Amino acid sequence: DENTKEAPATSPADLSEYFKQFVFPQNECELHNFRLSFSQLKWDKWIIAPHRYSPQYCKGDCPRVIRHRYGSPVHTMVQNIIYEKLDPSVPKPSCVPAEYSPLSVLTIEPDGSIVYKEYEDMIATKCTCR
Amino acid sequence: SPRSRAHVASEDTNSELSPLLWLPKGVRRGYALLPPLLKVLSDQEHQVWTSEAPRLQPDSRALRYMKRLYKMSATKEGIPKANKSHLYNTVRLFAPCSECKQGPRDLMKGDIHLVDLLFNLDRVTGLEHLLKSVLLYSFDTSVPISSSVTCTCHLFVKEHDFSGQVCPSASHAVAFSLHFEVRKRKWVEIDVTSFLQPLIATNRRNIHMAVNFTCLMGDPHQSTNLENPVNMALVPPSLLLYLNDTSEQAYHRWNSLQHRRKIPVRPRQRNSLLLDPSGDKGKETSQGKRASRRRR
Repeated sequence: DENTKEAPATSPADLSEYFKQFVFPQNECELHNFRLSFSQLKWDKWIIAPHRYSPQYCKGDCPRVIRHRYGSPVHTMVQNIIYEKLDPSVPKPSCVPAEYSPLSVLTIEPDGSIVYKEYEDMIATKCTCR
Repeated sequence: SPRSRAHVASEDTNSELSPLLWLPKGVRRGYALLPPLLKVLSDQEHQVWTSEAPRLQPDSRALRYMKRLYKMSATKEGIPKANKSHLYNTVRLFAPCSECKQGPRDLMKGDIHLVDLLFNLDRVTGLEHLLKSVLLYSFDTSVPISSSVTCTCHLFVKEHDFSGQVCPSASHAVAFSLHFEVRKRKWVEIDVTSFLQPLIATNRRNIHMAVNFTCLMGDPHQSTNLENPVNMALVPPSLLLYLNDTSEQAYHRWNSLQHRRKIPVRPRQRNSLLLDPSGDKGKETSQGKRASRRRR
């Protein structure tokens, strides 16, 4: 109710001000590319393949009113309300990976044997706010 | 022994790392990626890691074979291919780690190529379940091209009897015979799954076997007489294990496929359990043909 008191009932310009608080942030939460080569970590002696690995990462602001756009659960909105109205020490929802894809890795074991293994959740493919 | 060393190392690592980075209890150090990830995350360990003892280097042929398997199983970006024909999410290739000299008692009548092999399977973890095991021979191509060769392989598994003998004696044996065109193959895979299954199922860390592998020119099916033996410069075979790792870190193909598929899963006849590393495309069985025709 408080908010509605603020909402200007008459001039459209004020309306746009009012709705601006619901606009999504400029640098909103999204997936960012990141590519590394195992030689940077000096692991290329024992990781034979792949030569490069793109784990990606999530970065950006989460809007106050979050719903299906990020596939966020309702709890995310509740957390925002807790942060704004009840206890600012509770962190705002964060921009984090929501889905991953696996990665196949070919490595040399310490005893000289060779192993091909498929690892779960090694490449972020989608982000969410929660 | 290597095993106790690995065990001690994992304890050491845990005590030096901050408790936050300790490996969960019961998780064995065998997960190739986890320990280095944990070590890099705790900076003070970084130097220790780079100065660690060098790893034993595998045979270049084995490396070539596994790189080829990698290309067949994963995309350029390193993502496992979504073809549904293979269940494994782990493949391990072991080179034999020692050969015993044959005593007179051991030689079978007429055997000239008996090779004694010992494979150490310490790296296989308790959560890696065997799907298929293959003896992998690599051929040098000094055999005349476009010749047809027939090989027979006698395999003896050895048990240690406690008579104080350095090399164990043969216990039970099996014989395989296979025929192939040398022109096409650099590798020969001999499926020994049923033969080794009981040993590997009992978590045996060392597999000791003797292999007699002889090849003759010609093709018995085309009534050509099998001629003089082919002098194949054979490197002792490696042991290839196709495994299904049920640990959390491993990719479980079926889970993600089921997750993606909206329509309920209909049981379908799968005509081959595994991707054939040698590149042969699976032959669709008549049953498969009928099923696809019916679907069409």
